[in-house]
Amino acid sequence: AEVPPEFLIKHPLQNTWSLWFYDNDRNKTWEQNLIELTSFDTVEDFWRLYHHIKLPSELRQGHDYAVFKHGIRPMWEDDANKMGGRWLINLEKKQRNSDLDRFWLDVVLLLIGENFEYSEEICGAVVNVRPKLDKIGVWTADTSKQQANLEIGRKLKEQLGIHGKIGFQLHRDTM
Amino acid sequence: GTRIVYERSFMMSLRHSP
Repeated sequence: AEVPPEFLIKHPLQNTWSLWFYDNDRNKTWEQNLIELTSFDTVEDFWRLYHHIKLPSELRQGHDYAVFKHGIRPMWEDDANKMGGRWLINLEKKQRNSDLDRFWLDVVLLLIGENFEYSEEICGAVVNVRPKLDKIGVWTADTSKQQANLEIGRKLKEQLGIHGKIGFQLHRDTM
Repeated sequence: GTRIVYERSFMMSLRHSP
């Protein structure tokens, strides 16, 4: 029987995305610890990667994942991030098993599926696994675009079902 | 311009495709 086309053609993403890992090796510099693992540009390739790697909750404390548009490094200094900021979702330790992994997956799917109305303002997302407080940050390109940034924050809260406030930090302030 | 958008549910449906 003929295989239906949708099983033959991989579903292309609007953008190519890179998965980064931050290793937290004390003997290395911060930049040496930040490693671009691979990049992907189809839904199928994303899932193949996702099934292949550890979940955030399985990472050692001090490690990060970042998913950024290919060509943007997950650091303030990158030209695409300099004028930008991040929406920050804090997760207590007890949420590590209940919320961390599903929030992270939902955020990544929002990114790669271009589900933000102002998706061109999106640079990427970072998940920090830390002793007390895990953090998921969604990085945007230009903090002067207030409506775009607010819409991105609203969509995040809606998708993740967060009722309280979430904070937005300008990178230059965090610097 | 146009943009390739995938809903979460659609991407989830491809989670185990070969």
